[in-house]
Amino acid sequence: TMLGVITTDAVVDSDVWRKMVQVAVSRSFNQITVDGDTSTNDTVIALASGLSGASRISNLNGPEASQLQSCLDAVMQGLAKSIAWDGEGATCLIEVSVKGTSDEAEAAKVARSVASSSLVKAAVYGRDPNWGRIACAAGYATVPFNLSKLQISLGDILLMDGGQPLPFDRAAASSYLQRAGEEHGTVEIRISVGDGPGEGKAWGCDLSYDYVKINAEYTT
Amino acid sequence: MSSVATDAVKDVLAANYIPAAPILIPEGPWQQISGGVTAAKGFKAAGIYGGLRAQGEKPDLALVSCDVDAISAGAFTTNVVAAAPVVYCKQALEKSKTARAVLINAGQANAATGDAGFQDVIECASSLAEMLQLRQKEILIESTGVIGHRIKKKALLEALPKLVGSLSSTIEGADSAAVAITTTDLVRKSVAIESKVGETCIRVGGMAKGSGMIHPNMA
Repeated sequence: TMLGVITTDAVVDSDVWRKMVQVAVSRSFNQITVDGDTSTNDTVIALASGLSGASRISNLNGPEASQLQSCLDAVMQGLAKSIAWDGEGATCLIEVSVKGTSDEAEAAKVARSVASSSLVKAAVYGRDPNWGRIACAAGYATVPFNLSKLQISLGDILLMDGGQPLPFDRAAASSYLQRAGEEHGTVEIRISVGDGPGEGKAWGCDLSYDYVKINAEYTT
Repeated sequence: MSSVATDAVKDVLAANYIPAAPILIPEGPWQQISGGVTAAKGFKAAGIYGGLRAQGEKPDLALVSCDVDAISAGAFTTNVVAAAPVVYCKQALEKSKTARAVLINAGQANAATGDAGFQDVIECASSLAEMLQLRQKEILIESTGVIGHRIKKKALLEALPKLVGSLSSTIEGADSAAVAITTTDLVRKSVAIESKVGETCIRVGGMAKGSGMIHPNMA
């Protein structure tokens, strides 16, 4: 289960605030995954006191609204990433960035499909630069794209381009994963599926033996 | 003096029960500040041990309150087996555009607990409302923990006076609340930023928990 409480002193109308919060949730908490199980209790409550004395935000389109939206996105993304970073048994955070789809929602869907894949997560834990599993998880995200446009990088190491697998330094790629695991850092998977304007991210973590151990013992 | 000192020490101890998570905020026209949910004006928080957890004495009861009627919003699981606090909050947000407090317990999820579990939420919300001299619908509730178990209501109700008495707008208040909402988390998750809206400085802060059963689809 994830729970969140967000507070601000911005001055904002109710209907605007409720829409902003849902947008920020779709760009943050709804884009994380540890084990694919959607809890019975997931909740984010967001409260605005209005005590900053700033100008009132009464519609979504003004500059103040987009300033507040970007602050809300940033705080929720920071918290969402810390949940994925702290996934049960995790040794590293996995950040999946996708671009080239027709819109933000499609890119988010492909990114979350890759971040959710147990095979991708297990490969990261095994420090295996398994680009095939990443391509497979992108392929079953139910977002159509032209395979000949598929590009996959692990950090700065290009593994696939134009839908073709590339020769790459396997040892370097594996030590990139190894280092991230040792530092409890971030593994970046970057995917491009075309030339569209859509971009999105998702966050997850690697799948370790400890995940099973923790959940075999933590009874429901 | 010794009792006040003891409580202050307890706040610091509660806040440091588990280390802070590294929070990776994207770049933007803001700077990160300390304080979590208490950074923004008008907010107080507390986190204490209320005897709800199955084992250990890590804080397990949190409260976030606002000095004024705060504009409220919420996003909730779309899991059909929604927990009692989720059903309660959705109804409260439909009835009122504002709220004054969020009460959070760890230990029991109060999910799949039927009508009795829903009554437990109502009783906790109305008891806290009475203590804070607010209306029940201004109190929102979140729970996390073992599914199928009702909350340890007696312990929770008995801990409310101490929880309310611990409310503070300090960083320790925010951090102790961030600890109290955790379950299998290894770190507490709390962050705040300061930025400008128009010409005025505003603050946005937050806390979160989560480590397992994580694939949110909230709406």
